[in-house]
Amino acid sequence: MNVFRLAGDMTHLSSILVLLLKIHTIKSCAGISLKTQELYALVFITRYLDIFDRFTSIYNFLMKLIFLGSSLSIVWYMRRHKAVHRSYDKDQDTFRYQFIVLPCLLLALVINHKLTFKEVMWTFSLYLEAVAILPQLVLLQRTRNIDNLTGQYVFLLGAYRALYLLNWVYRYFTEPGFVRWITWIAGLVQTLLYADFFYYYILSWKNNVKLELPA
Amino acid sequence: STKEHSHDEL
Repeated sequence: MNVFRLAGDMTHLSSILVLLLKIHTIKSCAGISLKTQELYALVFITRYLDIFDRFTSIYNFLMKLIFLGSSLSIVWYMRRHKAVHRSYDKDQDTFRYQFIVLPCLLLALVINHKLTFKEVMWTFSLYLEAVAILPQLVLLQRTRNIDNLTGQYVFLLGAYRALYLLNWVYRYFTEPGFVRWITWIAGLVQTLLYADFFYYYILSWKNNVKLELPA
Repeated sequence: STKEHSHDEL
């Protein structure tokens, strides 16, 4: 564990807490893409299949439970909770995510470390996580006024993976033989997808104006 | 093939 990875995990956790805070307190998910939330739940389920048979540390175990629990409860809130579901804009959240899921699955079958079910699922979860934000970014472009919590949520989500990139650089130089091409490339693609959001987010923060993404 | 990867990261 290094400071970049811990900061990354804490940033990731806080992004989820910001979203849960928004949904639970103001009972609204306006501007949030249910498609992206469902993709994240799938990412965690396929990533943590080994939660019970490969024990790394208490920290690892607890964080996996938190990520699984929070992502599933967010999907539940947006689908089942009357008030929250009413605030969900399904006419705008129209990204057909089969165009994301299937290619990631095929790619995971072709490019992986080992052709076993768990390893392919783990690789699939990496590819899926890299592009899972797309429905949310598309929805942000369609959402006229993006509220602060939604902007903070997406920003923290992008920042966590950027911190993981620093973690991989650190581990590459401190741990001989630490090479994770699949993880690195997926993580780089994921972070690059946030590039223009970061640009407009920081601009809106600097000029103290409402965040707006050009359509 | 590469050695068994320990998925030690989240």
